[in-house]
Amino acid sequence: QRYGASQQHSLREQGECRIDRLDALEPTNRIQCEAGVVESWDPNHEMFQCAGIAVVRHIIEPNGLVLPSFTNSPQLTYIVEGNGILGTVIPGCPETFQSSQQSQFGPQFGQGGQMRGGEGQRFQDQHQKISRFRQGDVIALPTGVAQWVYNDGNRPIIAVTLLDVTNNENQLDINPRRFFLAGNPQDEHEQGGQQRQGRRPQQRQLGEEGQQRGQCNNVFCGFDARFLAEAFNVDLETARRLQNENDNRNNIVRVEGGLQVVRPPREHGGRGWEEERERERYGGGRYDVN
Amino acid sequence: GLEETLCTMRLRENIGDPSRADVYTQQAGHISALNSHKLPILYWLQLSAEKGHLHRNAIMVPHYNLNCHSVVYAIRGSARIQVVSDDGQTVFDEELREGQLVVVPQNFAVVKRAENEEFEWVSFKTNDNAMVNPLAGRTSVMRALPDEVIANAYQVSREDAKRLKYSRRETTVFSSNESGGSFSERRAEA
Repeated sequence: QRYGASQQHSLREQGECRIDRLDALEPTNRIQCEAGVVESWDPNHEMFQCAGIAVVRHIIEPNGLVLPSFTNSPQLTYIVEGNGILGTVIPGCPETFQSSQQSQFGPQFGQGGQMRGGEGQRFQDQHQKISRFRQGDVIALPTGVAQWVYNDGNRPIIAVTLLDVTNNENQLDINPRRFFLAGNPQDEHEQGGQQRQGRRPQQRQLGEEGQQRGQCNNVFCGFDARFLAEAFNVDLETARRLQNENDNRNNIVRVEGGLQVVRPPREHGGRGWEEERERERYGGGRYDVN
Repeated sequence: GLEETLCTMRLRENIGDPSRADVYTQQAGHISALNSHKLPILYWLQLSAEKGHLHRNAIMVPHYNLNCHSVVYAIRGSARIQVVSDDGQTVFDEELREGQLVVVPQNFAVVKRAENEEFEWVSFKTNDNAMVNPLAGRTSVMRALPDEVIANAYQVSREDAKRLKYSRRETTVFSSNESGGSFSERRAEA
């Protein structure tokens, strides 16, 4: 109850919740991305200020990948339409989805990041668990847990997300903030190009050797590329790619040829979503089959 | 029952002893965390602490605090620290010297590098069970992502995506003089 709850309390004291009229609102901000659209409702509207929430809607085209990001508050998403894949990054959790037999430490890289032979050649990929979602699903994500979404269906995904910015888990201010781990996206909660209240205008920092950097918004942009090169043990050029300078795809990008990730088959032995649903309905649970 | 609970509650725990470190590398340094699992009263206070020690030129990987703010106080030496906000803006890029402190807000990414001398710090965290998510290294966000997601996100080849995932094998701290190939991290022996 460090900031969020007290902030909400003070808002109420200031009369922010003395609303004498409620309105039905359409999204007020729209960001066109390479493979979709991000729409948001003005978080500064008194209704949202009173409730301490923000709302955003994603429309993700087939083969659209929502780049990894996390938020400063817990979020609850409802899938209005479509189906796809959700990947989450939970610190401390192992990479339990593996594509082949591999060494304990994955592929072997020598100095300068050169891949060695042997075990590395057998290695394909491993990552944290991913899951499928479909129309009607509710997805809950804690604060700070990074997520990515991919539309592997043949129709757009429409997802509405509530961000509970006055939740106790958020110790920042009540501005909804999305921290992008990749890409060069626009802030989905900035209204009509306006900066959020109290925020400084965008001021791109000088990169290494004092050179002016291009437009860049993800969290790696603020680090010196030399730090990144050391941290990832890669060459400077690869490290700079993390910063996605001048990438104009925004945060939903198109994956040509479809995204190949390690995942269980969509249907196995004739079992589809409907059958799974039946089993869940009658108490079988989703994980009862060994 | 107060005398059996409150009055006997442990109020003290040492995190300055390197032999009790939670993360230890011979070349780079060590880190000890104190949370409510180790000192239960912290559950009431909703606070925790971390003590770190970086050798010269060692780096603590870029990371962010999931559920708390962090106040970093330099005990000894100095380090270059960079802090990045949600819009990718560098909000701090300075040397933090002995006796100075900096507040790192929740979810803001931070990297520390000891420069020409050893760096010791204590961080006060505003959650009793503070959680950190590293952006690089063996337990990082990058390792958790499929390499195709990395390749498409950063517009790199799958080979480069694999390098970004696997080239840094340490978890938390590493020496920048190393090639990065050795896996030297281990727990300190008492």
